[in-house]
Amino acid sequence: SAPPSGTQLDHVIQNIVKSHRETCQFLPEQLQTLRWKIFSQTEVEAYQRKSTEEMWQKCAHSITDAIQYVVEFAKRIEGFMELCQNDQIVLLKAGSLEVVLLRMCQAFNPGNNTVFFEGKYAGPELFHALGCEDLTSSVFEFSHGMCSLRLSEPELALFSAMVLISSDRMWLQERYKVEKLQTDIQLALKHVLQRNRHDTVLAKLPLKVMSLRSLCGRHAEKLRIFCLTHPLVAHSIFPPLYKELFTLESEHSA
Amino acid sequence: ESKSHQKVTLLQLLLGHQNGAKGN
Repeated sequence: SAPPSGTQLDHVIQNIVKSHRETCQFLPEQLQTLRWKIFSQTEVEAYQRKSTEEMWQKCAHSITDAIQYVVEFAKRIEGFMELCQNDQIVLLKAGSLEVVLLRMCQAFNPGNNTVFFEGKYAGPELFHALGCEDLTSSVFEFSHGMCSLRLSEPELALFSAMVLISSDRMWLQERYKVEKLQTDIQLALKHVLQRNRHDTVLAKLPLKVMSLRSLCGRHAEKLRIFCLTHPLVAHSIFPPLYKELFTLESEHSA
Repeated sequence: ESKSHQKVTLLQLLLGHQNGAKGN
């Protein structure tokens, strides 16, 4: 089909930026004013003394809250709700955590390597009890890298939409529809980056997409190991939506 | 293929699909 006109691209941009803004869990300007709130050493040690189960529960709740905002983001992207129900679910199951990780860069302070968590800014050491030091530091490094791209809010919104509406996800039934939507979003993002004289970033985005997929794969693997090593509690401590999205079906129904 | 997603009821509810999967 014909590529979108300038007016159509502007419409895509407006819709996605508005959708992002309306579904941000925390507005960037609010987070900016909270940067001085950092966990004290005593508070960090209290988190470090928590059990692995309690810390996993806290992080799963945090992720699940953030994902609900991503679902709202998806619903507001024009064309998403016109996809078949299977494909809406496939895209959210595969991409919602990726968008949460992308959005995390807005809640990240690269100056002191901290992220907003449970009301204050926390460094990676606060998450020690999870038993996932390697994954935690990779997530922090990813946020640091995203911050160094210095994406504007509209650029981040469009990149998030592009990550979510990925036509290469497995099990899509109407892949051509997802492809068309993704192409329009890609063109819109390119348009905004060029307009902002920021188009050198374009070449760096595919690497970020690969990092996101790798991080989500590693999260799934860590969760699988947690469920195997804590079989009695694993199914009672996680929010139902988290279980639905991330645990294997056999585990979910167990 | 679609069978693997038919149990995702919470996500369906969040998406506003009260009646579950229909022929997808």
